[in-house]
Amino acid sequence: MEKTLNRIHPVSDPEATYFLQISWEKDLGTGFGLILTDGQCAWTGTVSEAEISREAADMEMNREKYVEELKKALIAGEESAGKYNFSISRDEENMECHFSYERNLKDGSFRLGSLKLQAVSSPAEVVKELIGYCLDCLGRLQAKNEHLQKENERLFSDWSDVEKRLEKCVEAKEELEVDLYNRFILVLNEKKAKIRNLQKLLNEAKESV
Amino acid sequence: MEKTLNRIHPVSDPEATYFLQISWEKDLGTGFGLILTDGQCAWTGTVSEAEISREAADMEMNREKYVEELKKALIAGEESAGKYNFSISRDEENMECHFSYERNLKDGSFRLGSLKLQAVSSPAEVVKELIGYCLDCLGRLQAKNEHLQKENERLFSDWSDVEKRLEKCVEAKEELEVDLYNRFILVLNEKKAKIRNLQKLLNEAKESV
Amino acid sequence: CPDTKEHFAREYDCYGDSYMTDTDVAQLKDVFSRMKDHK
Repeated sequence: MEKTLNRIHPVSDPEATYFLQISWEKDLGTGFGLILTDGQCAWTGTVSEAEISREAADMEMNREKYVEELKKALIAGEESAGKYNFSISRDEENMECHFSYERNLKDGSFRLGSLKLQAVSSPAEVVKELIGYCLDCLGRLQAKNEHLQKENERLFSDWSDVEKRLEKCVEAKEELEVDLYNRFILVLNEKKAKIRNLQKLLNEAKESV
Repeated sequence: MEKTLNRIHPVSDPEATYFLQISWEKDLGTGFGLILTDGQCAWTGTVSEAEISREAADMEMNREKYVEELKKALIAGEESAGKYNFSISRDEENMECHFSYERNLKDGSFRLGSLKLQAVSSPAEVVKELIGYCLDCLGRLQAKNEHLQKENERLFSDWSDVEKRLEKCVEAKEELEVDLYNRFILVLNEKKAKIRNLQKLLNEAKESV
Repeated sequence: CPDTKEHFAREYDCYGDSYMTDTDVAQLKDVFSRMKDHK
């Protein structure tokens, strides 16, 4: 079960803050659940796969594209701030809430979907679940953070180790070159001294001949 | 203002779930605020610096050590699971709630602190703030995660680059050594050939003498 | 001309290193750098 939780400010009451939790199995296009709360009351509802198909068909929109729009509107949260509008009209009497979501366009907007949510008899439980869900996410993210931090430190240390070994290798290569040339020079000059000497002896021998 | 939010199950009602938010400036020891909610009702209270000093003195415990205990009990959350107990007794009539926290020991427990919390007139606002706080934390942590993830990838790529450069350097060093020796051998053998030749000529010259 | 050739052949090996004059690192490096690829 995938879940997200986002803060929304309905155009019907911009000052108000609601929290919208969407939950789905594998892919949003196969249907999703909604939970909406204002911290005091809570409403739930579902949108089925068939309803998604019908909405897309009503709009004469490619179904995949429609599902992408739903993702941006209902799941993306801050990333889609301002691009999608939500409307909430509460029906206290029937314990319902009419919820609609639409795409904002420059010159107007078009409705992406709407549904009637049912009020939850014990909103406190929903609130606790939402806060609990947040804490669980925070816990997981914190753990992942720490893991990544450790991973970073390890990678940094590995990098600096290899960097040092590279420096050493470069130095060693330079030292090797200097060392070999010095040794070559000694051996070669020995041979040259020998040649000079032999040349001198040969010249002397020739003179005596 | 530092804040934490943790889930607690009071020993007075283990089945119940409460959320405890602690907030403090710079150091917990200079005093802290508490917010407690069960998702429906909410209570707030503060513990001042003087009260912390008094509690520590009452227990004849070093103040710093006492503050460390408070941190573990009230802030650490999951990390101190089971080591600290919380008791909550609600006084609906007076719109109050008596909250106490104690350290669990093998053979008993000792009280760390207690205070009377005042019920909040609009708990929904508190709930919204807590969920909002969670979402903000999640947002920050998510962003940090992504940053660390990118950092990870960059460090990994740097590491593999420098690893390749090291391999190249090692190869280059080996090739340099082989190459220099090969050249040296050629030049040296020329000298030896010259010495052999001069030796032969010298011998011949000596014979003719 | 042949004389010059013979003179140089007597003084230097086929890599340009002198038979008799002592060498140093710079000269040897120079000789090595002029040696064709000998692999």
